[in-house]
Amino acid sequence: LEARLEAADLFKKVVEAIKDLVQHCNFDCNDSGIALQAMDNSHVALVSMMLTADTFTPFRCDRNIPLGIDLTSLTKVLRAAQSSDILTIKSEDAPDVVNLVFEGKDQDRISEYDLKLMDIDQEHLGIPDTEYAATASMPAADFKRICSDLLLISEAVSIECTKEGITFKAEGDIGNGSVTLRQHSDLENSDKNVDISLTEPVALSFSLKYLTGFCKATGLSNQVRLCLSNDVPLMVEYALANNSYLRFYLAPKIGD
Amino acid sequence: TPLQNDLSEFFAMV
Repeated sequence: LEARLEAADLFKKVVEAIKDLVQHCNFDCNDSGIALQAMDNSHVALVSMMLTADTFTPFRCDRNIPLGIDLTSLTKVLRAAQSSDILTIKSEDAPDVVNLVFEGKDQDRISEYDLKLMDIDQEHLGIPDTEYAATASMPAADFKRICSDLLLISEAVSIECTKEGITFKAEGDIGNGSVTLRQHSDLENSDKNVDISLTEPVALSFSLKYLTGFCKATGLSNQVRLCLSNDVPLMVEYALANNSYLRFYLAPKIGD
Repeated sequence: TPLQNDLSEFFAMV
């Protein structure tokens, strides 16, 4: 494997966004890119990352290799990379380490780290292609704000999506709160759009602790997409350049 | 508070 990123920032942010949800995971490398799928310990949430080969310049991977990585250790190594550094990830055929090289833009500094790999026997879930009943795109910063505000009221949020908009409701001991985002297009700045497509109304409840955790990915994308169908897990997607993505799945709460 | 589902009820292991 040899994969070079123009800026370490992307990889630093991806790892930062998932390291509190999953501790150990395989980065599955093959000629299409670097993929990761891992569930949290409680089996309530799942993270699915895809960094396509086109994300890297260049990308080369001659055969499938899983790189079993302790994300806490990887975070320590990535601290040594500045956001603007060129990052190269390298690995041999049957590796016991992964090699990370950080180069300053002006090429007067080269840092090189070897991170020990681990054998991880990971459960892999098959996630079917789903036609969701409702899809809502909104500014990622708005979603983060709504989740953190409502977490102060309750540990659970009910998300209701209709043609008019998407409503987040929390009921807690101190009272209730709700936030509605109405569909609109911002002609000056499409990053501010709220876009809803719906085949049927949806209402589901989720844990805010997990949703606020997913929001650690906010810096990766201006917009976030929520995909919902009644009685199936929510998908929260942060789309990245070159068809790469960071997706989170969260099991719905069951009614009282 | 509603109970929390388990993801593996929705997605089969592969």
